[in-house]
Amino acid sequence: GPISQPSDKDEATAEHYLKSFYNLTDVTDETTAVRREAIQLTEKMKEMQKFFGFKVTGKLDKETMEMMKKPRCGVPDVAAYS
Amino acid sequence: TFEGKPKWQTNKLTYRILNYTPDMSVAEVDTSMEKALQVWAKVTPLKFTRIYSGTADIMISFGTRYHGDAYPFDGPQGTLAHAFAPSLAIGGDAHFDDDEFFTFRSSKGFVLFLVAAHEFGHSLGLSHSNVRGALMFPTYSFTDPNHFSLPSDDIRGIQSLYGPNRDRTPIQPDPEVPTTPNACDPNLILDAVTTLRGETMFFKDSFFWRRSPSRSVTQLPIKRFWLNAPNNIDAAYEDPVQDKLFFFKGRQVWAFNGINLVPGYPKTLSSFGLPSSVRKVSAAVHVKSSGKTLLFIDKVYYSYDARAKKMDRRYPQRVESGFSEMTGAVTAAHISNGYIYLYSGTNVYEFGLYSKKYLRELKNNFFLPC
Repeated sequence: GPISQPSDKDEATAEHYLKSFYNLTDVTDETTAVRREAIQLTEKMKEMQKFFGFKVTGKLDKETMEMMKKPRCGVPDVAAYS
Repeated sequence: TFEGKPKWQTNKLTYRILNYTPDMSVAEVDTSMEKALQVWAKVTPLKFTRIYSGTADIMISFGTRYHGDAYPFDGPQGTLAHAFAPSLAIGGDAHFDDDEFFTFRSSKGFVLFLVAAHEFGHSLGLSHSNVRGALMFPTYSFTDPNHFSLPSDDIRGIQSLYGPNRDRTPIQPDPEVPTTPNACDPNLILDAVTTLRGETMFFKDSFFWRRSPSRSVTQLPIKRFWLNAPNNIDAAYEDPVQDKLFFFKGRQVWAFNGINLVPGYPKTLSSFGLPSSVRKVSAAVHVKSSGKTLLFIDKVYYSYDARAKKMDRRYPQRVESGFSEMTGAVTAAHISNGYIYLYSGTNVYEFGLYSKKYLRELKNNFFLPC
């Protein structure tokens, strides 16, 4: 069957999750913003997948999304916390 | 631990409960917080004293959304709570999201004791653990508070900051505290393996690994799933027709429908028609197509007809006579993708399910992440 793509809602959830727990930051330099944001998102996704022992792809797969939807502690997993 | 290893410079800490959730009685909240702090006090020299006014090291409060720090809560579900690493002012403080439904011990809500014990780990200087089953793992997982014991990963973490509790005998680590089995241990011998509604469960001591069809694996305490199940089981199998899961330990057998104990269980092994001389079943597996359950007792096995509810004739047989090359005692067994896997010590032997032809030898952690 066709490979299911993450919905816009899932992508928004993922972005919010990575901002909250993996220090994903907004890119302010507008000229290269889109590309840099995409690279950073992939890297942060990989960081999360590595932490949870998942297959490290940098892509928003079902397993990663399921973990993001679980109730959890608000303290970041690897990012600086102050 | 957090970067820079922040920790309290004294072992005598104070806490104060600033307000309460409406979900629970005041006494239940007080007890939950006290018990959560004692989780850490038991394994360290730390002592906690409650104060009712002024500034405590650990200020405990319930709030929603924006509640006075840089980390607003997000409504129901999602983030449940957070706490700050040891330092002055907000350091050590623990905040609980009151948009959640907290409970004293029910699984229908978030057990406050479990959430608080995790948060106080942060208050004392622990960051998140990537060990599944550890208290400091970031996601919430229900466990019966009456059966809670601090996993070894958390003990190692907190004792790296404060050392062990020398007042307690025996000296830590507490032998009653289960250590988390390691899938990469070359000497790992699994207690039992079974399928359950499409997933595969691998049991060791008081924990099991849960492997989904997508191959993701999580490790959990047995009691977190089956409150009435024993730890250190001998064997397990699933009968998908009855939608039942069976656990064997010693001369007893438990049957579960999902996570619920089937009324009338545990029963004795004689309910399977096994002779009274059998003291334990070392492995079990159910073949759905034939309706037969193979019950292994070390180097021999019986065939139980689940449909006729009686033991087949001409059993027990030597395992080797049914499964060539299988000369050792069978310690666990399961079926996956048309193959039957028989475990013996640290090895797994793969056979064709119907041909019973020996195919290959694997290591015990073949199905586990290592």
